[in-house]
Amino acid sequence: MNIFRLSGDMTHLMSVIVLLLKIHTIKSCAGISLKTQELYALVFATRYLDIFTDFVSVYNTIMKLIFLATSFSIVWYMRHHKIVRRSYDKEQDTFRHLFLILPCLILALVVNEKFTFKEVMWTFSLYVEAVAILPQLVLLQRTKNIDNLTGQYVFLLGAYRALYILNWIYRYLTEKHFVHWITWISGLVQTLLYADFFYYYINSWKNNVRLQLPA
Amino acid sequence: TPDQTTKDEL
Repeated sequence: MNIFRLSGDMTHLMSVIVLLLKIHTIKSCAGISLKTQELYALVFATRYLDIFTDFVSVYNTIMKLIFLATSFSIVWYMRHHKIVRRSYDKEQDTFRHLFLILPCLILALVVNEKFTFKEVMWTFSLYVEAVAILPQLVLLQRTKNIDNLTGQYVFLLGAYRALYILNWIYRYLTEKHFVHWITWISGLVQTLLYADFFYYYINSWKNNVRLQLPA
Repeated sequence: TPDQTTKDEL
């Protein structure tokens, strides 16, 4: 464990807490893409298959349980909570995430470190996480009005990935033969997807204007 | 420790 990874995990935790607080307290999920939330639930469900078989550390197990619980409860809130679901704009959130899931599954079957069920599922979860934010970014560009909680949520998610890249650089420098192209490339792609959002988010923050993404 | 992969990461 290093400071980059710990702060990355904490930033990731913050992002889901911000989202849960927004949905739970103001009972609204306006501007949030259910498709992205479903993709994240899928990411954690396929990545943490070994939660009860391979014990890494107490921290690791607790964080996995938190991410599983929060991602599934956010999906539940947006789908079934009688008040929250009313604020979900399904007309705008139309990204066909199946078109993301299938290519990731095929790629995971072809490009992986070991052709076993667990390994393919783990690799699949990496690829899905890399593209999971796309429906949310598309929705933000459509709905124009980005409330600052949603903006903070996306910003924290991007920051968590950026910190993970620093973590991989640190581990590469300190642990010999720590080379994992699949993890690194999918993580890099994911972080790059946030690049333009970061640009507009920081600009809007600097000029103290509402965050507007270009059409 | 788990084999040197990123599996020990979240």
